[in-house]
Amino acid sequence: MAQRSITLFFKKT
Amino acid sequence: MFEARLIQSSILKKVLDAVKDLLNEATFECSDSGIQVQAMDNAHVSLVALNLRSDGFDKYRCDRNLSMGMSIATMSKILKCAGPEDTVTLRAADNPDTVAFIFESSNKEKLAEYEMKLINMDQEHLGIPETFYSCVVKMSSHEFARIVRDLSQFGENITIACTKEGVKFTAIGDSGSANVKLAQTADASEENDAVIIEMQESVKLSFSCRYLTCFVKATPLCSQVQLSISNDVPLVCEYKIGDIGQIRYYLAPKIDD
Repeated sequence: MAQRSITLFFKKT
Repeated sequence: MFEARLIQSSILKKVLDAVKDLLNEATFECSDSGIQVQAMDNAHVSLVALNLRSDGFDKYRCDRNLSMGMSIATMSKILKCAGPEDTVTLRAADNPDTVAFIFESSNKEKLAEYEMKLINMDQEHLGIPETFYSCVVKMSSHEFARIVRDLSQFGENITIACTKEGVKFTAIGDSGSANVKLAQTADASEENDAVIIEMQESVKLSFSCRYLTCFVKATPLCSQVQLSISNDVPLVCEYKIGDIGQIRYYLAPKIDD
């Protein structure tokens, strides 16, 4: 299984 | 001037134990409302959001907002020097290069002061959207830690499947597989051990054992843990910190190759 990055879900502010 | 005092240093010791395996450094944002930390692990797979409210401190003063970059390893070393019954005070000037940790024994006969250099950090801040979760599971934090520990022996990932019947944790590896099912508690009189599931829609998602193992280091903070899960969004693993705040861990899911 591939690990997704948290930055895909939460955008920079 | 910034000054925050806790009668029992043990809370802060436990908070550091709960983040030190995930974070090398973090920015502590101090304001009138309290102390907030938001930091990702090095691999940007998980995010830690810590909130300590000012009204939970025994004494709290923050004349102007401060962002203090701290080495978690150094802070952890310093807090190991405090006795569990010691009072801890964090103190910094308005434009600080350093922060001081002052430990005072309960009989006031020992006073220790540790000064830590602050780090200049250019840290990304992420906006965490308001999310409505399909399943929210409240359960014993010790039971959750045990399941993570037990299943980690069998695979790299734990799949969490939640239906109205209960929640099922599964790990599959080369040597075999393991699963633990928890039914929702019928009689929730044993509040801390109860399994309470609020479900709108069944979910099934896989997460890395390595990160879950880091999250359960927060177990000494609270007897209950809350897991919020929706398909295709990060898991939220939340531990309350007494009456002072909470720590939330966000973990990006794994997907099939």
